[in-house]
Amino acid sequence: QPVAMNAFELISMSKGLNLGNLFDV
Amino acid sequence: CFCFKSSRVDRLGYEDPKILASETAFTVNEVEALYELFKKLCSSIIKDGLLHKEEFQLALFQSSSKQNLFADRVFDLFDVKRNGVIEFGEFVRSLSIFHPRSSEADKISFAFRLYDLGQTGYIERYELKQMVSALLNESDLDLSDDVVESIVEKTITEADLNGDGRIDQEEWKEFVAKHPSLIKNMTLPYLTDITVQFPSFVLNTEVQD
Repeated sequence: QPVAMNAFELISMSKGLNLGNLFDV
Repeated sequence: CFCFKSSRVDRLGYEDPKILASETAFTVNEVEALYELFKKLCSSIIKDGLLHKEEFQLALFQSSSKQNLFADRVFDLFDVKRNGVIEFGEFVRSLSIFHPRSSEADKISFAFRLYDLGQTGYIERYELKQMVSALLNESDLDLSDDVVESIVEKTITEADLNGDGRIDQEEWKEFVAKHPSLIKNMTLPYLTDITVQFPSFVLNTEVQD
């Protein structure tokens, strides 16, 4: 539940922080 | 052999893998494999041997025009020289922080710099709200402003140990210690496997790890 998360837990879900995608070339 | 080496060194931003390996968590062969990845990433649009923001966004989102606050922050931190592009050395040194062998302290510090949007040495309340709003904009989550305010307030209250209304580096370390999942995305297990994923590095390698 997003409401139960702290702000940083929500932020860390951003696709912009998922650098694993850099390797899908 | 001389001509081969010379042509590699002349490439913009290229640095000796042995030096990069000595300064990072990577082995020489891993740095060479990263160069294979880097060449692919930085030849997707502009083809000048440097990683431009559009190419970085294209790799992350399969779109070169997608605006994302966090991708911008990551790009800016990788771009240590602040010249608008990521050179190979910058790419390797920054990615090294994400290596499973790198220290937790480095990961925590990098995450703090990422979230310290104004680079003031503090994560301010308005920055936290700005980041939560940015996350909601890129996701399907729909939370009212009151709920966002409440999440931000609760987080600041828990993290701000000295009561000055913002989060400093020490408070951030304490907060991560209580919530270790916050730096999970600072470790890319993939990096230990990079030579398997980009085996063509063996065609250019100068050493065998």
